[in-house]
Amino acid sequence: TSRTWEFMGFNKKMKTSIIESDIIIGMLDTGVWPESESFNDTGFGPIPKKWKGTCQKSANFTCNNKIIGARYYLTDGDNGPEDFISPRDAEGHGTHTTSTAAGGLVSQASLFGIAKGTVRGGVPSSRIAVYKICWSYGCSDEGILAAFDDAIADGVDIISLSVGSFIPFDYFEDSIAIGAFHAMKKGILTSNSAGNSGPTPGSVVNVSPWSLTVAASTIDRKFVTKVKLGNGQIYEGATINTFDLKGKMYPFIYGGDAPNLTLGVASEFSRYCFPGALNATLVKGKIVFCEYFTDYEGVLEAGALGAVFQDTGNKDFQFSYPLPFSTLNVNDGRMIINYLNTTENPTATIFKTSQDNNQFAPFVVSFSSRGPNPITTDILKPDLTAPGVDILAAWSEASTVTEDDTRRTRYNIISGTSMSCPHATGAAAYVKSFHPTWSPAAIRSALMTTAIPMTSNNNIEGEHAYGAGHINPLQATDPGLVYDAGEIDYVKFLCGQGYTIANIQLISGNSSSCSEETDGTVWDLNYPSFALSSTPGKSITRVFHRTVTNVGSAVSNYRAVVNAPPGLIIQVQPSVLSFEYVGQQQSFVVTVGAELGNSMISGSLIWDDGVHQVKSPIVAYAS
Amino acid sequence: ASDTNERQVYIVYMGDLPKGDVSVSNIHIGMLEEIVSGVASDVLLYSYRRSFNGFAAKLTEDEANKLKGKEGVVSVFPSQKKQLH
Repeated sequence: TSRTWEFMGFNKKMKTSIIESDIIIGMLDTGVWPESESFNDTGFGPIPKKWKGTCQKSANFTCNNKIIGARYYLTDGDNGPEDFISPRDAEGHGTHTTSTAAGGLVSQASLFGIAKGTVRGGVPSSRIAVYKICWSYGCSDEGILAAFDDAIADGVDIISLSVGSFIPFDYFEDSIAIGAFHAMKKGILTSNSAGNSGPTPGSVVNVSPWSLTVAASTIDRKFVTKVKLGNGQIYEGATINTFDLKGKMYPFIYGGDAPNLTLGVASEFSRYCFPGALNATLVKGKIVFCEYFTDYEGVLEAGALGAVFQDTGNKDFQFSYPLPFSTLNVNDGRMIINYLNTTENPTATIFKTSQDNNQFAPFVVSFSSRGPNPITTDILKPDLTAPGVDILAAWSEASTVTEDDTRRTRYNIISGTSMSCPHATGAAAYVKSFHPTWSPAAIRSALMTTAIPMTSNNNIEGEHAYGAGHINPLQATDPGLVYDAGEIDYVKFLCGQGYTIANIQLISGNSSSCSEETDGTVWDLNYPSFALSSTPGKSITRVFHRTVTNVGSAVSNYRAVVNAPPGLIIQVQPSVLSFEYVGQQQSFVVTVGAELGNSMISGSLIWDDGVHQVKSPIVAYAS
Repeated sequence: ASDTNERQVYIVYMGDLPKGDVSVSNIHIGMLEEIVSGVASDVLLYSYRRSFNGFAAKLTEDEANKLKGKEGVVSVFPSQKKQLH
C-alpha cells in the first residue's frame, strides 16, 4: 500500500469524513499482529458507542482503541503447532489485509528497502474488529459462520473476507453467501475476494448478488530483478529479490553441468534443478542457471548461493524467495545458455529488486478468477477490480518472509485477490464514512458506477475479468445516482431463481411469498451492471427493469448515453431522467438485443448529468 | 469412500432468527436429541443465534439426511475448508 492508495488518488489533501473513526471494519481472516505500527491507537478516542463486541481473553493478545474487538474460532483439526490459540496472527495474511483496509499511516515502510514509502489503509482512522477464522489447515465453514454471527451482532459496518472455495456452491450451501446475506439484512456490506483461479473462465467464487466480488489488478509500479553476466550483459528478471549481493560477481553454473550422479540424475534432468537433481559440491557458493521454473527447493537444498531460472509462465506478479533469485523469459534464457556454453569461467550477479513504471497498469492479473458467474449466469461477476499485485503491507512477526526463510519482517509484499478485497473494503468504508445511512447495495453501486473503465486490450476476458472496472474511491463518494436494493429485492430474486416459498420465508424471517407478480427475474434485480447469456450462435433479447435513486444534485437531468458495438442493440426508455429532490427514484427499462457468436460483446449505459457519469457495463455472452 | 457412520462436521442452516423470546440453543439441542444416539450437546460445535439461525454439529451422513427433511431447516451441508486468497 506504499503506492496503491496514492495510485487511486488518495493524498494528504483528500477529504476525509469526521465520522471515519466511528466506522468499524470486521476482518474475517487469520487474525492480526497487534503490535504492528499500522494498528497503533495513538490519537484515537474512546470506542464507538455502537460497538457491542468483545476482546476475547487470551494470554498473548490485547486490544486497544484501534483494534477494538477480537475473537477466534477454532475447531478440532484446524490448527497446527505454530498457530496461536488467540486472535494473534501466526501467518501474516490477516495482518496484511487488515492494514490494507484500515491500517494507520506508517512512513518509511518497506520489505528490506523494497517498495519503501508510507503504507496505509483506505480508512486509517477507522476501528478494527478481528475475527480469526483461518488457521494452518484452512478456514472452516463453521468458524466462518460463527464469525459472521458475531460480527453482524457486534455492530461492524463492513465485513471483509479474503477466502473462498475452489468451486462455487449454491448460495445457501455456502457459508460466506449465507453470512453475507444476513449481514446485508442488517445494512452491512460484505466485501469478498473473487478467487485466484484465473484466467480459467467461470472460475470466480463468492458470487452472491448481495455481496461485493473483487478481482485483482496491477498498479503503475512493477518490480524488476536484474541479472548481470561476466560479459557485462544485463537482463531484467521478475522476482522480488530481497538479498543484496552488492554487485559482486560469483561463479555461474548451468544446472545441466551439475547433475547429482550419486542419485543417478542425468544432465537432461539436472538442468531443471528439481529437488535432488543437483550436485551440491559443484553448485555450492555459485549462482545456478535452471532451464525450467521448478521453484527454489532444488537449488536451496544443494547449497547454491543464488539462482536464475528460465520461466515460461506469467510475469505479471512476483514472489519472494529465501535466496538471491531471478526469473528470465525464454529469449533471455537462451542468451544465458549461450554465454554459459561459450565462456570458460562464467560469472554473474543478481541485483536486489528495483522498481520500475508499469505503463500498462491497471490490468487484471493473470491469476485473478474470471467470470462468467457460474451460479447465476446473468449477473456479472466479479463486480470490479482493485489493486492486488505486489502489495506491501503489515506482516506478522511470527511468520517469515517466505517458507524456508529465517528472516522476520514487519512488512511483506504478496499478491492475490486477498489483497484487492481489502482495498475495496477500505473504499467501501470510505464511502460509508460520508454516507453512513447508505445500504450495502448503494455503496456497491457507488463503487461500481464510478469505477474507471478498463478495456479488453489488456484483458481479453473483458468485463469477465474486471467487472465494472477499477475502483475510484474518491469519486465513489459522489456517484450522482445509485442502484439501490434491499432484502425484498433479493427475496424476489430468490423467488425467480426457484427457491421454495418455505425456504425463502425462513431465510427472510417473514411471510414473504412468491408469485408470478412478485417473482423477480434475474434481469430485474436492481444491479448496477447488465448481463445476458445464451448458447453460442443464438440471437437473444432481454428486458431489464431498473430504478435509480438521486444522491447528487437535488434538481438534475440525466441523459442516457449508450455505447453499443456492432452486434449489440441497446435501447433505454425513457432516455432522460429528471429529478427534483435528493432521494427521488426514477425507473427505466433497458432492452438489449445481441447477435452472439462464440464469445462476448460488451457495451455500456451511462447516465450523464454533465457532472456525474453513472456507468454500467452491459455484457452479452455465449455461455 | 467415506464411512456413513463416521461423524463429520455439518452445517445446519435455518434462516433468520425466530421471533419472540425463544431459546435458539435449546431448539438446536432438541433437534439433535431427536436424531443423535448419545448426548446431543457432545456433537454440537456452534449454535448460531445472534444474527441468524443454525448450528454446526458432528453428524453421520444418516443423521444429516434426517435433518434435511426437518421443518425449519433451509439446508444441511458438510463443512468444507476454505482457503486464503
